[in-house]
Amino acid sequence: FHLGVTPSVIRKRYNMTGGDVGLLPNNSQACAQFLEQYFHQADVAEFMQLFGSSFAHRSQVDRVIGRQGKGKAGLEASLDVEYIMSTGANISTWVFSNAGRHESQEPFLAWLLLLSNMSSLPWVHSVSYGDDEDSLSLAYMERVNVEFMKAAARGLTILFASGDDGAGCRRMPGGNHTFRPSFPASSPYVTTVGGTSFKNPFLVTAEVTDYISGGGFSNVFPMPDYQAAAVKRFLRSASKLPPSSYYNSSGRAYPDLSALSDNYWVVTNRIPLPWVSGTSASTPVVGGMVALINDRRLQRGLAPLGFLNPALYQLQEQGHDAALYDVTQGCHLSCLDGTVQGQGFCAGPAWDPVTGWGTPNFPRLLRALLPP
Amino acid sequence: ALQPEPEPPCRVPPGWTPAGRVDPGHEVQLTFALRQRGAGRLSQLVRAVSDPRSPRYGKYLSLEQVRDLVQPSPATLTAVLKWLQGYGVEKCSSVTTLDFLECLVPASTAEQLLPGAEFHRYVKGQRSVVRSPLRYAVPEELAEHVDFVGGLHRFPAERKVVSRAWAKKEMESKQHNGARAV
Repeated sequence: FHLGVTPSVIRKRYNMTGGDVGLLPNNSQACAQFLEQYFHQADVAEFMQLFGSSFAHRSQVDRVIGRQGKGKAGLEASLDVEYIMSTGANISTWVFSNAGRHESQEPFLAWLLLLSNMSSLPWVHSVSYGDDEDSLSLAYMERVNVEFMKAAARGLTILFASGDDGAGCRRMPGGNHTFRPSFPASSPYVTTVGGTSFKNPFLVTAEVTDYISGGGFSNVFPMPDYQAAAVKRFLRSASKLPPSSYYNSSGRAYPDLSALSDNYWVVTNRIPLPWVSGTSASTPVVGGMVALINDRRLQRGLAPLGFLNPALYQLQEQGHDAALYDVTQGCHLSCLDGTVQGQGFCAGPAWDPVTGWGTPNFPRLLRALLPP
Repeated sequence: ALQPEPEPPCRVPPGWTPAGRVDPGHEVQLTFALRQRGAGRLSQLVRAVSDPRSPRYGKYLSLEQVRDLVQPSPATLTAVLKWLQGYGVEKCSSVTTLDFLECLVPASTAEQLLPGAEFHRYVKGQRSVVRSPLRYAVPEELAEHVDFVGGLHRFPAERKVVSRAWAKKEMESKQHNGARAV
């Protein structure tokens, strides 16, 4: 029984034991959000005091890149830090903070320039940021996509929240509706994380979709090879699909995987807050786990995981089905109109555009990504 | 002049209030995304180092090796630097991969550099940004050297985390509005 998601609920659901904590001093992870918010080290310490007793952990962020002002802590910044340090427990954590930027600076762009200017960076970056594809220029998205390719070539794992508007909705000039994909979630060179909820909100049991989980198909980037078979299987076998006019079925499909995104406890400005939700919560949870798998790989002298998607989409064909809990129940939001009536895609077996491949079963995911 | 970002139409996100044009001497920060080389090669490399079945799996590049792959051509670097110096723009910094240039420029100079741009201040609560509500262009001879210029059109991201109660309220108001629209 539980009254909301805490680190021990997360670690229990995803089968992480007390021994699943970082051991290597030179491993690291990072989170970045671009709401120009602060996090407080005192909040992290309090959070770990309240919720961190069941696993070895750090109570302080090791490095802040950018300015941390004296303002109030922000909910998003606190959430990111507290949960990446809960699954990526005892791993050196950096925070890219862009509070107090120059008035005409674009915080997200500033972060990309940092990636191109720092030769030593954490291997895993959990990023809570997204915009509608149709609000951005093609030149900008294509160039940002190349920046993600540069990061992938260096072995960095970049995880983006899939967004909190379900499939999204856009009214076209003629009055028709279409779904509204989000960028950078739709970049083929990042790993996009969706959201789930507990089927019974008070028990650690099976997960169903979180109706806000962002997902769908890009209108800008074509479907990459690594996901073609999985997505085609979904489109062929789904019992119910929205009208094809609502989405571009040949676009990059996302999310790639998910984690719980509903009903989190967060400590911010020294106050424990319940009921915090969003894929900004599920993304750092997955980020911490990827950092922990890197820890085990580095101990074996193996390379870090880097750009995760090709390996992720091969798990099933390699017989590692159990590496992820397949979420097959529930749908997500979309347009409130007479045709789709507020419903976007629905979850299905294997990959789907609401939860991707599902949620991580840590020991099995570790086994799948750590060759014997 | 050519517009690197002709679409989508400029729009000020809800909640941001125009607070007038900035003074001509007010410094704005412009980020020039310079045209890179080697994107095709980079894409092949990413595939090779990220696919567990590939013999190159996990053999990642250093930042310096990525630079050697993508850095702009001498022609691009020369053309852009000459253009900026022609307007007296000198307070610039680059990055290791040489494919971005960040410059502090007086607004009046920036508006000459980027025909069509106009720098206005917008405020939202405690936050204030300077952006251009009008599309910018770059001289035709520079268009092949610049992917886009940051600091003109995109506003800061909005909040992403919702408390469930907040989401429900949002949903209800959308439903209410949505119903009316339908």
